[in-house]
Amino acid sequence: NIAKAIINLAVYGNAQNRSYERLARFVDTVGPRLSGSKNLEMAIKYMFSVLQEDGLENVQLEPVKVPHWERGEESAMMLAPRNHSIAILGLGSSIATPPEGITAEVLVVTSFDELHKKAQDAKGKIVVYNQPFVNYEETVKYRLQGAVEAGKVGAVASLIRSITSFSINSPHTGWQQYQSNVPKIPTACISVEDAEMMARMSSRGTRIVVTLKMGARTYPDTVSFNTVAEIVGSKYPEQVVLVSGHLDSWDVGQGAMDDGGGAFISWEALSLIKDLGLRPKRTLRLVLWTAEEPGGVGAEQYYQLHKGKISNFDIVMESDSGTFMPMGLAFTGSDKARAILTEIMQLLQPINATNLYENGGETDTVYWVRDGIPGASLRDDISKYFWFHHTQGDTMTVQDPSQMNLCAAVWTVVSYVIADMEEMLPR
Amino acid sequence: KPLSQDDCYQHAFEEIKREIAGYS
Repeated sequence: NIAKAIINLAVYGNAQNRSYERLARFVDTVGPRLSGSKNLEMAIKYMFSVLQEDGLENVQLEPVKVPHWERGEESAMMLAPRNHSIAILGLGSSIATPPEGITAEVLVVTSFDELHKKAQDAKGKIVVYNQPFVNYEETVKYRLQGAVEAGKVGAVASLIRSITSFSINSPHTGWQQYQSNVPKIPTACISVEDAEMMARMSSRGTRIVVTLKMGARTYPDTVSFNTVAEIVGSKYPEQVVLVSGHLDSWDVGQGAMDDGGGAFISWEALSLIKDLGLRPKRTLRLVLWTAEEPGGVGAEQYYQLHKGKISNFDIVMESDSGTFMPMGLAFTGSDKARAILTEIMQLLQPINATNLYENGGETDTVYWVRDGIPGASLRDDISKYFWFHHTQGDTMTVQDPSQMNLCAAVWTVVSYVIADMEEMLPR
Repeated sequence: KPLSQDDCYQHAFEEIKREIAGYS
């Protein structure tokens, strides 16, 4: 009756709310944890210590090189047609403006196609993207590539509508990518409200002038660590079921949702199994990735370091899409493996989280999934996830202890059963 | 009559289902 015992302990028993309370203590103590920052270093030391105190095995730090970019003072002031302070968040890896800022007329576009059509008007201007929100995967390309596309046509800066379906004048940050053959221009996100207002002004033929100031700095790559802990398998200790979340976050809010929740339910999975006195046949390995936000940097180096033992990896699991009300798992793997996962998900009927969806790879596990290792990620109610994503609003206040209990139960039942079954999942 | 590959898989899968049911 192991699945029921896990659910009872996580949801109703002594471990109730534990992942929430651990996460609250962590984020209130450390705060946000940007790649390369002192805060992230402190967070890793903190986790190294508490995982040992929790009695987990083989607690270790695996060094990796990560980007180090720091936000400086930043502001955007509309000067024409009226004075208005524009809320901005500079994007990761953006260059700074000169100290006096960049003052220029604004060109508003709604798509890259429109920008290319108006390329001759863009020279010397600040390009404002007011692209509609379709979905995250589709729309995030404006944040990733907005500066490059604007730089190609001679713009002096880009301001990008935040990637969200809902806003209370809240800018959302994120990483962006320059291209080596394109002039680098400062780039930041603005709120949906300001993007729409400038689009309305522009459509009326109103001339808009903005002064943008950004004090960002990029430093050489620095050393960080993936944090690892295990429950060593009883029968096939060399074989691994990997559960994970990422420890780094953005430098705004607390990173409680992205991805504190995912990291802490992954820790909770090992704690619950240990508390129940269980030891699965194969090793259950917790990995808390570093530097996911700049593009899965810690995970890529982990893959390079460990891919020689890929035949021992049973499944890679990552929770990085919130820890709200769970609905089940997303899974990538063979039809035979999917059939087995479908059976395992039935163990979660008591908490109504039995669904199995497609596309189980996340940023940090995708390297393994591309090589044919089964991959799973938590699927939960993300209807509000992107409201808070990469904003000052990503705090403990958006987390719910009872929902985290349920997520921990899903994560633990699935990872334990896969780790304890006689056979590995078919590739 | 020897089991076909599909029969073998079905047989193995039934065993796996029983194994998983043992956790419930």
